[in-house]
Amino acid sequence: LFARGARDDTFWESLEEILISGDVGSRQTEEIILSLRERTSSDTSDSEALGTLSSILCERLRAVEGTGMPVRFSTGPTVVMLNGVNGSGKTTTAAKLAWILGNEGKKVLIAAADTFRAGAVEQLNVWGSRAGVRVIFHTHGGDPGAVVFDAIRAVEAGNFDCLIVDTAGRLHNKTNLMEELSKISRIIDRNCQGWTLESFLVVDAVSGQNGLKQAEVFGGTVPLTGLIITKYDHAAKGGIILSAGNELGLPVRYVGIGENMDDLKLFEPEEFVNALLG
Amino acid sequence: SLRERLEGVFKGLRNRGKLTEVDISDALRDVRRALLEGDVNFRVVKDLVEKIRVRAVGKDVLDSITPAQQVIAIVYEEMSALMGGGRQTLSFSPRPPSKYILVGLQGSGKTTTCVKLAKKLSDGHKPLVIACDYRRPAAAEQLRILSSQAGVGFFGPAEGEKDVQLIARMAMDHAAQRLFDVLIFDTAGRLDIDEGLMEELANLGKTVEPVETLLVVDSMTGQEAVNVASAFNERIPLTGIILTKIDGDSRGGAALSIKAATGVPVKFAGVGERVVDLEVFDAERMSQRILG
Ligand SMILES: Nc1nc2c(ncn2[C@@H]2O[C@H](COP(=O)(O)OP(=O)(O)OP(=O)(O)O)[C@@H](O)[C@H]2O)c(=O)[nH]1
Ligand SMILES: Nc1nc2c(ncn2[C@@H]2O[C@H](COP(=O)(O)OP(=O)(O)OP(=O)(O)O)[C@@H](O)[C@H]2O)c(=O)[nH]1
Ligand SMILES: [Mg+2]
Ligand SMILES: [Mg+2]
Repeated sequence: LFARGARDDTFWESLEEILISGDVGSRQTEEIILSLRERTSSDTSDSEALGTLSSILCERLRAVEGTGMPVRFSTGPTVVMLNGVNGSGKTTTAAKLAWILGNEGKKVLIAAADTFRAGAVEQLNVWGSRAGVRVIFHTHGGDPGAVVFDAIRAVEAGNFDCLIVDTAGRLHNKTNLMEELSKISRIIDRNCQGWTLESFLVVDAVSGQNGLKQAEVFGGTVPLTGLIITKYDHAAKGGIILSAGNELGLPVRYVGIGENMDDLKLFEPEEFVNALLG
Repeated sequence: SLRERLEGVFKGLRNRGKLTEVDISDALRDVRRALLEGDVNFRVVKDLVEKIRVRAVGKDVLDSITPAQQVIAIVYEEMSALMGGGRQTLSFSPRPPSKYILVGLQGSGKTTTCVKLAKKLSDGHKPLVIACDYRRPAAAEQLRILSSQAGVGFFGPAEGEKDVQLIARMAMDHAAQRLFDVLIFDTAGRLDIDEGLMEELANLGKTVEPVETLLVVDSMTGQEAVNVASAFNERIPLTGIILTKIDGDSRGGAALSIKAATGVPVKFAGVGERVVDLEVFDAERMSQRILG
């Protein structure tokens, strides 16, 4: 595609198509193209320009603190809260994280705080037994905050290193559901003084620009410490993460690359940029 | 809103004298922006804006005292032309049972939508939902719980059964014995690029011989919507789309992209998590929403 020499309109048009098709978004794409135009001249070759672009994008991602960083552990247990819209991959990601951390020697407990959706607790219990991780759950329809509270007590009593809280999917424009999420987050904050707190937004890689809106609104409701991009094994490029980093300062910590327990890895900016630019 | 932006653009342009074709092209940049921000596919936007441009550089727009209004009207007309058409109601088989297969990417809302559809068809029919997802943990259980909430029939696979064609055949036998006349098959979420799973779907279609195969698409789906729909359509001919989570605030451009690229019409919209939350798709409301 960019094998020719000097750049012309076709180069910029093709680049725009690549970025937009990768869900980078039109505003962010315009800004990226402008910034590349400033750093290239009429005798820069296409491949050089692409190389420059690749560096720009990798630098930008690396500049977002926490990019590709695993779940943090220091003194006291770590709580990982998983948030996100319906179907984004939270429950599966909870299992994957439990599996990975368990293999690193951490004693992990999962809180099944989705007390609403049909079969949610059953789904998490199957994963828990596969991962060899204990799951705290209540009866269907109960108060999610109560599950979290019980789980926190269990962490203290059982000397666990990590508590993973799986929450119910919710659309960010539903005020009452976002208030419920905020309440769960406050319960963790109040009862886990001195612990390490992580709160991730789980976003589907196939999402369009609404994924950015999700990050904005969820970020305004709970103190997000990062994104997990799921279903990255799809052909979708997840371009919204550029805006998430640039405009919201949110780092991508992990990517989900499949439906099995070991299909989760740390985010790598270079791999993302190469896939995006083809 | 787009209307306000266009009015602003045209106001500025008219202050410099008569409108020209170049002025219109400038204004169309805003239309293009709005469509892309609404998640409409890049190529679909390109074709659509060109169609709009050809009409918008006509004398009646250039000489109009309300050019913004004229352009917006053209935009809506061209969008409706793209999104409308095609049979938007559910088909039934001339001889029962009517069989429906719901397919789509992971987490798009298939399981929930199967039950919603069954609920919708309960009046005048005896629906049965069938669990053909052996991959997701507790998938059959989720479907069983939802179908009991909705008061519709449920058929699940034997423990550990992984042959979807066998499950389907047993379900159809069960349905024949119990006189269920509407059969809705829930399938596992799958990637359109997963050859093995797409093959499984194609085979299921041959076994079931559905009157409709419906692609369930999350309304927040981005630029990949066209590739996904085209790939599914190639393996198991789609007769309709169900757009889910419309109760969110995604612009929903995927609806326009898919219809424009594959011709498959959007038939229903999921508007919530309850089993009653399924509406007939409103193409006009969707156009307004996409433009923001
Ligand atoms: N291919 C692929 N599928 C995934 C990935 N992560 C999750 N899934 C699938 O996506 C679907 C939804 O996953 P869940 O974990 O149930 O999503 P959730 O966010 O908990 O959903 P709700 O609780 O209903 O909001 C399941 O079929 C998962 O197997 C991933 O990284 N890749
Ligand atoms: N708000 C809202 N949520 C929905 C809608 N449709 C489905 N959901 C939710 O989206 C999530 C995923 O729904 P499922 O029915 O499990 O999706 P699925 O396609 O069967 O998922 P897989 O089988 O894992 O591929 C659940 O939390 C549902 O309650 C809708 O129209 N609106
Ligand atoms: Mg879940
Ligand atoms: Mg399902």
